[in-house]
Amino acid sequence: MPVFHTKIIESILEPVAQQVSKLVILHEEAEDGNAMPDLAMPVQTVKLAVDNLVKVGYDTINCSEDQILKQDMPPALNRVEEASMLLLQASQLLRSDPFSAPARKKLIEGSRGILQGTSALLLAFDESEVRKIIRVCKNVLEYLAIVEVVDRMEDLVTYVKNLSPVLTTMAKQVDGREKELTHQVHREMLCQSLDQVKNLTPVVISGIKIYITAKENFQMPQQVVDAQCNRDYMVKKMRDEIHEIIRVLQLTTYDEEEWD
Amino acid sequence: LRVGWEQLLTAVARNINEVENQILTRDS
Repeated sequence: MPVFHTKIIESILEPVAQQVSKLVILHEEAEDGNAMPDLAMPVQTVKLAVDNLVKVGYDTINCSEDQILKQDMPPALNRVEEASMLLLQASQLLRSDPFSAPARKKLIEGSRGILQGTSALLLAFDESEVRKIIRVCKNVLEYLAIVEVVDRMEDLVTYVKNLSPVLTTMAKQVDGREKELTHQVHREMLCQSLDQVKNLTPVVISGIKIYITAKENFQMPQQVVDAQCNRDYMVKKMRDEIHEIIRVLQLTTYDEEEWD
Repeated sequence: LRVGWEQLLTAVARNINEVENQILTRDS
């Protein structure tokens, strides 16, 4: 049974995954050959849904600027389309022979194929969402990288004014992602790093302020150097936490013990 | 088994619609 790493993917795929597994077992037990029902209607419903999905999928590919998404989606859509054709062939075979073994095989292959294709689609979209959050994180990193040019109080005011909304957006998006994950360990790691970033923010600003004050008041060179080192150390700590967030956001593997 | 396949195909169709909704929601 596959394990899904976000709640939304789990809620969509888990019920179908369970039914496919159950039916594969039932199918294997029913090899003695019970007559199969006419599945033309439900198969037609699936085909219509697949046709819509494929249309929406290609519209999305054409509009998206995410090159990786554009690359990942077509194979998944093909998988779903091919699976839908297998279901159609199965229902046609069953119409002429309700005992057809190839028809049963195609039904199982088709159902599995749709599950795999939709799973790949959802994963492609999920990865695209993660890339969006990572872009925001990198935005914060870029702001942190320019801390060295902040050497006047008015620069600090502008710096804080620009940094705050990006940090807030990052915190909101990482928080939202954390709540969406099914993997407890990853959730805790994100929470911890995000808390660290929140705690470090005033410390970093204060560090910059101390450095500017030391410089503007012509304090001893060693004091200025110490203030600068302290500022850089705090900024580095914050950067490390953001890099950790980026790393954890990209994790999709599972803690086997926990899931067992 | 009869009910099983019809149920599965209904679930599959629902699953596809939900995936489509996800794509539309995230795309907007």
